[in-house]
Amino acid sequence: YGYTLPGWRKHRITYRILNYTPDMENSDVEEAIQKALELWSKVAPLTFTRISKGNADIMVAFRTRVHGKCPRQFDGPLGVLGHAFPPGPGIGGDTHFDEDENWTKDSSGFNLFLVAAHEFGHSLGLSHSNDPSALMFPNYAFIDPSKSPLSQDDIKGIQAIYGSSSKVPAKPKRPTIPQACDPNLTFDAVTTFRREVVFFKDRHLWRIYYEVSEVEFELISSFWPSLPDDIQAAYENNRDETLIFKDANFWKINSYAILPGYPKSIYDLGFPRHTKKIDAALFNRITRKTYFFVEDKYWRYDEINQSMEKGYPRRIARLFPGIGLPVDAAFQYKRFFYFFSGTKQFEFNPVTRNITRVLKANSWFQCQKTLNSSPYNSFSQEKNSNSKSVQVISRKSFILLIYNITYLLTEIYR
Amino acid sequence: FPADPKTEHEESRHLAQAYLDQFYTLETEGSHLIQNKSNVPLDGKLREMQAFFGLTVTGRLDSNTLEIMKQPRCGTPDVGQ
Repeated sequence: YGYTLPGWRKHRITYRILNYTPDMENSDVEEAIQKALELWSKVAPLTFTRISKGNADIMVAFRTRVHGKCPRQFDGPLGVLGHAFPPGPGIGGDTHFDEDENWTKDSSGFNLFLVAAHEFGHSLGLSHSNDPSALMFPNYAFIDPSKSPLSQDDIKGIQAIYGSSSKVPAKPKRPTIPQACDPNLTFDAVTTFRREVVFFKDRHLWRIYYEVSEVEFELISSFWPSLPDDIQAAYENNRDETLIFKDANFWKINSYAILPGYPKSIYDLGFPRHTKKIDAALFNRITRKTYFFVEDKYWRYDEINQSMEKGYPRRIARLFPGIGLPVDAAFQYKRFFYFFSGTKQFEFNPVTRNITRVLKANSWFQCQKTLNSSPYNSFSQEKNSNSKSVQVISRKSFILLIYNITYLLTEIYR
Repeated sequence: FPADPKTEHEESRHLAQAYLDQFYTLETEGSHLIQNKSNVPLDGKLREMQAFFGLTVTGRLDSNTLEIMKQPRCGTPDVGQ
């Protein structure tokens, strides 16, 4: 690029359109001129104000056969398309378009926006660039006007004169990466996934394996590229399918494949039209019923009949007293339900219908502070103790069986 | 009827001269003798123009150079005054 210093000694520059071309609607001319100036004001600390009377810094005009004596004559159709003077008083900054050309707002003739953007580069102090990809290259080439025609060379050039604009968007913020051991960590959704538990957060997920003391952290898109970020609810049913919810849509996943025909509408499941999103979902493996949590209410869905049960929604506090609201996420692990609300997690015994523990939401990860109270670790401890005595296992299994039968009978009765 | 090569060449030379005059401030006044004898200003400006456009710098009016000169373009000279 090339430029002439000092450019304009001010940052507020006026322009005036002296006349219009008959080739285009006046409003299209005005739009092309305005957009051409905006192109530069986006990358340099410049503002352009249109005036309709008096002497503006940049006087814009369509002319024929002008500049005759100077070595820059407008030469009829084709050839020279436009000309602009560098910054300065009088004719300085003035911009002329050859009226003998066919001016258009598309590519059928010479695109006024592109030529104006080039000429205004001169009006601001840039000279021609010998980079063929630059807007300031002297020869006309049509570029899709929906894309910015400014090259890095053009931007460097204008910023060499005026500095960079505070309006230039800073480098896009790097998306925040959630930290597993952040005490303020909350979850979007949690579900079992075969022999794992998956915790969703923004664009990411953590997965923990039942038998392995490892926490994996991944992008959701690494597993399911077509799933959206910021999902809101998820659960795994008894048919090896995982359902993922966001707003009024849900996707069905089998292993790493999203089943064809999804997303579908949550209204297909039987939700009323005023329900716009699901906060959390929990599948009870014993009763084969799925609970859907929406604000302070829940629905119950029969996975065997594939239908929403009648008599719902009901108040969450009625069946799950004491759990925090709203429910961000929920899932079943062994005989307990785990509800997540903000940074808290409620371990709930569905048989006795009471909260057995209140934990940090991230207690499933091996964070040192929560290590001892982690149900994940209680699982490990349980696993380690298994080798001690067969009798212990039998007794535990028997108790678990009694619990399950009792719970099943209670649920059927209810 | 094939075009007269002599005329074509002459047209190209005029085009180049006008182009360089317009965009490379080809100075002819006061240097007619030199120009007539060796074409030095024309050759020099041609080289300048070819270098600017990334063409092979030959100093001769070859087809690539002529092609660029015939393209629609900005009226502002490529070199500062």
